[in-house]
Amino acid sequence: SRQIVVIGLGRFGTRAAMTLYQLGHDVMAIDLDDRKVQALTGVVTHAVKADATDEVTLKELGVDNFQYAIVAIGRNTEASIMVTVLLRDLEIPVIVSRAQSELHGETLKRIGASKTVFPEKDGGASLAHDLFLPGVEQYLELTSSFGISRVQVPIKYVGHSLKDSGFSNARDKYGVVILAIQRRDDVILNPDEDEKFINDDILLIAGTDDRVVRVIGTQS
Amino acid sequence: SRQIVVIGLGRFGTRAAMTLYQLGHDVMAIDLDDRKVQALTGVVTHAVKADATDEVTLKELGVDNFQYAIVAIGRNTEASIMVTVLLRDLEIPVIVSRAQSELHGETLKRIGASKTVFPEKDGGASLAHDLFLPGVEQYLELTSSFGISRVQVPIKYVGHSLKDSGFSNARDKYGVVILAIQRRDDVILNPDEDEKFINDDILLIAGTDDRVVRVIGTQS
Ligand SMILES: Nc1ncnc2c1ncn2[C@@H]1O[C@H](COP(=O)(O)OP(=O)(O)OP(=O)(O)O)[C@@H](O)[C@H]1O
Ligand SMILES: Nc1ncnc2c1ncn2[C@@H]1O[C@H](COP(=O)(O)OP(=O)(O)OP(=O)(O)O)[C@@H](O)[C@H]1O
Repeated sequence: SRQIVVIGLGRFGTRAAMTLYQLGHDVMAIDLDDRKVQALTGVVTHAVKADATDEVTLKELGVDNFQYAIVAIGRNTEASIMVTVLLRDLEIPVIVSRAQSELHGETLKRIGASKTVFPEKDGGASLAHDLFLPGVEQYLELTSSFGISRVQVPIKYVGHSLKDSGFSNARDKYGVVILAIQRRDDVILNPDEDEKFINDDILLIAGTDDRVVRVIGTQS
Repeated sequence: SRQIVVIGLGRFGTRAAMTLYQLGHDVMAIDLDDRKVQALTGVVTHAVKADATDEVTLKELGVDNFQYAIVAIGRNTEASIMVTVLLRDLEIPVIVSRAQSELHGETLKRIGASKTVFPEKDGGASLAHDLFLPGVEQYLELTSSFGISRVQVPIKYVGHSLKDSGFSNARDKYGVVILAIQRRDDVILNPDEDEKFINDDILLIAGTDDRVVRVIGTQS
């Protein structure tokens, strides 16, 4: 388990801090706003009200001992840049900074961010892919038209085997392939042709958007 | 190809509109801000400067003819609610509205949003999963500890077959399985054990976080 400091507890920073903690890591969460600090008190390892643009404060909090830092400050691009510079000065090895624009992102990288993230932009792209795949719970893009969709099993297949449902095991890179079946807490990778679908199965399907739609698009 | 109206051209709405257009759909993009409308002119089917809280304007634009609408207005929760209500009145079948909080999301659903999205929150969760998988370009969560990671092929495997690199074809749901290899514009699904890795291959690996880390964590 690692130690991460998350600075800026908006929705992005809060969710990152909570998820990291749930994944078993130690998380220090910092924000100027007392209510946000209170919301995470007892929810992550340590929540602190502080101004992250103050170098003395960062040192007093022992931030220089962390290997990982996330600068999740959003709107205040100046503050996010300053905090990133300070973290670089403290020689934090991995600094991930949230960017509000391409220019802001480029600036952050130049002054020391190891990586920049664009949650709003990524969210827009994900939604565009998910929108027309009814029942698609998630989409992982591989190429601009080929991806992996996580979908609820169409009712028409329940009780039938993969083979009878039309899914062969051929390594056909132009067809649709069921890479895995998620069944309650289990994940069945590369399921056998004779595996029968059960109600509530979640399928991981690899294929082009139009083919996946054809598989699941006529459900319900 | 479908017809979608996207209202609100912040980073989220702009990326959703552009991606939908690139996926081959017809997209009408609406915003109050002329610069944002200009930025999308010629980039999507039709970009219009308008106040989406005005019902007469929506009708004049023919928004009632669309089957899909995305309300991508961010900060102004009141406007996003009003626009969602109006779209519902116009009987748009599928309305996806961006939410700023759980309460805002619940409100949107009650007044007619078919689906709500939380890009900042989702971005925080994604980052938390990607952070410690170096070289992981993307992560699709299946269960809280098991997912599909999209990673650059570790240098040590280049030139070796899957089998020689330690990846067997067994349907072992507790082991790591290489579900696909992305090679330039091609995707090789369920690669054969004798397939050799090439420089720049991108691997789709299914497994628990700790096992995936063990596979790729000692690269470079
Ligand atoms: N100097 C600072 N030190 C500590 N925290 C800061 C500092 N500046 C801003 N913050 C905090 O960063 C948090 C997130 O920033 P902001 O509210 O601008 O982003 P946001 O874009 O609304 O966030 P999100 O989209 O993630 O909800 C705020 O809670 C704010 O108090
Ligand atoms: N009534 C309205 N009609 C049309 N557009 C609107 C209306 N109200 C707000 N908008 C537009 O919605 C867009 C996005 O809203 P806003 O800037 O509040 O979101 P944001 O959270 O900063 O966006 P993002 O995070 O996606 O960059 C803005 O470009 C704004 O002009």
